[in-house]
Amino acid sequence: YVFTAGNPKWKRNNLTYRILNYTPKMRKADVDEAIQKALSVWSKVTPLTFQKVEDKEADIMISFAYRDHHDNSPFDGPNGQLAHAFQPGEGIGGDVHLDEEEAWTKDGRGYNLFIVIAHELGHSLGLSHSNDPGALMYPTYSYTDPNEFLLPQDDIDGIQAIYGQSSAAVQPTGPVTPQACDPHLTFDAITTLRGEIIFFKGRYMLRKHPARTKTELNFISLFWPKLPSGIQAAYEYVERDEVLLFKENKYWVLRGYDIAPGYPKPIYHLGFPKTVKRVNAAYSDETTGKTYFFVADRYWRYDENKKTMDHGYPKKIVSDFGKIGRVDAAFQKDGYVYFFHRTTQFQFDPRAKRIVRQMKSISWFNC
Amino acid sequence: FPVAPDEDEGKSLELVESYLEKFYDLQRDHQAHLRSKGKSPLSAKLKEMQEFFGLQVTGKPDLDTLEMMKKPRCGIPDVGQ
Repeated sequence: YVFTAGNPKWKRNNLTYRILNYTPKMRKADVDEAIQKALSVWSKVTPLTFQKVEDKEADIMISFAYRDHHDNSPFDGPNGQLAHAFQPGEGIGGDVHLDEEEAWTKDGRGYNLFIVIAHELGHSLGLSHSNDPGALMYPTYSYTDPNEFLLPQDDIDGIQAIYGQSSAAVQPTGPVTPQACDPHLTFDAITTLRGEIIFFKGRYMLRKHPARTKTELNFISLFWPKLPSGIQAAYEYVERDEVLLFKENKYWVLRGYDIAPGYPKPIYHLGFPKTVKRVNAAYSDETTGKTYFFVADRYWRYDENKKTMDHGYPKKIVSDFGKIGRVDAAFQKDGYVYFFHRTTQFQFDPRAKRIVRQMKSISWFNC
Repeated sequence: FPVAPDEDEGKSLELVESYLEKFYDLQRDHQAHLRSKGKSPLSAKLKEMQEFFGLQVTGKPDLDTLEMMKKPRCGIPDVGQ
């Protein structure tokens, strides 16, 4: 996180805000709700309070503006600059301006008003741009489902360094952006995808292309806005150029790079009993056309051609794969299966039916 | 993922200059500094921007850098006032 130069801050904790005008692109109530939610992002982790006022000057004046709106920072039409805000202070200090020519929405289409205003309010309170790609105060727009939004730890640390902690008995914490070479890094799910390897972690995906040394970190929502964060299992079925992604008792199908219509569907369509509530990991064996699903200490085997679960399952993982513990994530590459259990990775040879190597979970990232 | 089409170099340079002017305090003093010997302010600012975004620091407007500059973003500068 970065403080704005000169460390400006509000001298009071009880601040006021006023909405000067509304965008015609959203219902007034949705704009109000987006702004209230954006303010609560910051009030939840600090002693700050925000009271809405009408018809008088407020600390934070929020307005939608066109192009040149007489503050020396003209907007540039659709896309590009979405909004800006002014550091704490009298007059224009603290004010938030939103570019009226953007497609403001309350969901993943266009630009989500809540996300943008929450970011701008960070400036109104004295924060500058952070270079943490997962931070709310990162300069570029990225969509997160407002219902899943948690203020990242980098932003919490920044705003509390200015205003102190909230009075909540338990201090709220936020998600930390995964670092590819963090030895403690664990994964929610892993799959291959047309020659690349995609590692899922929270709302992020780490993408490893065989021809690139660097690992790319992106939000899952950047590519698949309709997918939730926290994907729990994933596997690629190369024959059909599909990737299946699992969370709780639902699964989605990626055909190529796009989510196939009609998903998510219940995992029970694949033949799981109702007692199974979630899938921990999965991989598909290209040579046999069999897919292996790992749930707690057991595993199922699914026949991709018959599209049914094989009989005689579930079986104990340890009986057929050895001491690999609970499987967080798995994928197959070049005939070997890689099982991830916390920060440990096991390379399993399905022909010899034994573990042939043990590595660190981050071994794929050229650290 | 689809590979970006080839860029029109002139357009790219305009994008780079206006981005660095807006968000990285590049002073555009209209001298032909792009061709002058020694350190180019533009290249130095480009490196600053690439470092901020965790891109490869090349000082050149490579594809990753141009893609980052095209991303919708906040109008506040990343450095300075």
